[in-house]
Amino acid sequence: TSGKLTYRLTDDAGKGLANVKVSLFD
Amino acid sequence: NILLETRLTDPNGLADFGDLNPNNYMLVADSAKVNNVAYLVQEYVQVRTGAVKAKETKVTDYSGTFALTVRSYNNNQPLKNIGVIIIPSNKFNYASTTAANLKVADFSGVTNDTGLITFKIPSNKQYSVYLYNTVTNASYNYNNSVSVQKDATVNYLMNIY
Repeated sequence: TSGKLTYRLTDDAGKGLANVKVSLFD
Repeated sequence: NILLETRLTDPNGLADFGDLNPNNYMLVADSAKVNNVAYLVQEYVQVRTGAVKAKETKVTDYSGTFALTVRSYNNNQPLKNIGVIIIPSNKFNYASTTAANLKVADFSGVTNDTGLITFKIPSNKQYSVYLYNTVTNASYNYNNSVSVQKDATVNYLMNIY
């Protein structure tokens, strides 16, 4: 009954930003 | 809101939260930097049963516009070529020199012929604005509490002698 979540952060050129802390809140 | 978990993005910028119960969640990233400027990203996502939500966000979308006009106290005329430094408030010290403020600035520039300078700055981030003489580097004035909402414009006026 679950779903999946991925989250990607990019700069203006679409390059991924590494080592960024992402917090998930209910 | 209750913190459920934290992840670090991988070299491709991806954080995989795996399996989650269907719900609306809030994602917060408070240390994402572009061009050495930190942005505050906060958004909601919905996770549905049996589905993969692949959310992708350009960090600099979390910006607003700060439009500053500098005028003279004496005659209210716009002042051109005034140095303007935009500093994260937690890095600003009113006693610092102009050179020291430039080192910790997120943005800087000079006013145009109409006394105006416009910056695209991170939203929901507290800034100090410091004005200085570009010839002598002497401080004119500062303001300690400026912020803009995402996609919004703040028109701001500062006067100097």
